[in-house]
Amino acid sequence: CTEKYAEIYYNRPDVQKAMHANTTRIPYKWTACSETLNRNWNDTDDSILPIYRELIAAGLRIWVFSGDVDSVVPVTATRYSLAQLKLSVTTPWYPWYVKNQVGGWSEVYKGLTFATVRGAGHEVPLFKPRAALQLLRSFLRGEPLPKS
Amino acid sequence: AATAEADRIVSLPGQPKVAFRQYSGYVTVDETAGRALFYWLTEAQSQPLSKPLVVWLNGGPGCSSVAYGASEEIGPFRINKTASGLYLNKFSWNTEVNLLFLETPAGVGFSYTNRSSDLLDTGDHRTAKDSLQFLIRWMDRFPSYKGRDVYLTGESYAGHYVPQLAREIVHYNAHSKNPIKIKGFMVGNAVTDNYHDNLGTVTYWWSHAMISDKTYRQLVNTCNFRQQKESNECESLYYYAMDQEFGNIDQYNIYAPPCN
Repeated sequence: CTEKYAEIYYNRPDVQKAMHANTTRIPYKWTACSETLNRNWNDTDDSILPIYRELIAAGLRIWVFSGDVDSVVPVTATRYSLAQLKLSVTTPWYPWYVKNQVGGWSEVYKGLTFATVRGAGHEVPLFKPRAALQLLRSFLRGEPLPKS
Repeated sequence: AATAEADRIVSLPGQPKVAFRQYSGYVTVDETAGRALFYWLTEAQSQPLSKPLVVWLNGGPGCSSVAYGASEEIGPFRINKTASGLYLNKFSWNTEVNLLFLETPAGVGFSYTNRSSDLLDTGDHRTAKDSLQFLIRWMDRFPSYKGRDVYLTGESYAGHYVPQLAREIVHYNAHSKNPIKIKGFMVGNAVTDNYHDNLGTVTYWWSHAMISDKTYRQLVNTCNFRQQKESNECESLYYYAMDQEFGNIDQYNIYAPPCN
């Protein structure tokens, strides 16, 4: 429920002043999610996979992770979608480790790395902060997640 | 540099003392409409000049990277229960990188537009264009980040924003004298492909024993999974599954009670 704390903190005038925020006196409270935008979202791509193909071809480093106790955009959804890219495997499926615990499982493809994060919900760094930091470190180095 | 210093945060109310620098403020992305995006930069805790820039976007659409990414996921501070102050997050990503939280599109969080109709017709396209404009102009304000490695990260509906912005940057770089040195992107629990996401989602519900065989079969046989708006029959199956069979859980973390 921590977003409740944010709803209070970021509406405090002293916080907004310190952050140089709300300088134009926006006619609505700061809120974590805008219902207006969400309900009136105008255009959305049916699929992002064509962009993945274009950016893999452009040589960008692409990592996709999935917290495996989220049911809103769950790990099975991501796996079904990534499977459509039909990428060749360079490092077959293996458990990755963080602080002697299974952090999740990972598979490295030509052009993309996929990893699950065990026990993490939709906001992976909220539930598994240490594992999320390991994800960042390995991503920045361009190295597969640790095998032990 | 003058405006960068004007954006410098001396200290947030109730913030513990920190050694890294932080900045926040607005970058105008469309003068005609008066659209400006709000950002919060927390520089790396050590040797910031030698560290890459990581941009974090939350999804929704319509949700704030300050509310989620910064304040409960990867940022250096957590908000305490009474919202009277902050405490440190020892697994903050600014232990490794310079971390930029962007509230996009206009209408999210502190980001605003003077043309109120923008709130009723913004989508993927405008969000990607405005976010690119933001980065280009932000780097003019923080020129030390020009030529620095840039990575885009995010989660959920930012599974759209992040690749779409990455593509905008790649296209911009193709004819720019000041290319943005984007190295890659990383997304989590990312909205990716409507049909396969939706099919995978109901399969996850069934394989994690959240719904009955009967409901699973009905969903797979009734729903189209391709379009934004499903049939009424399909919609009512979804509601039944969530209300009656999931029951009282946090769908974002299925083994936990909901946040009331």
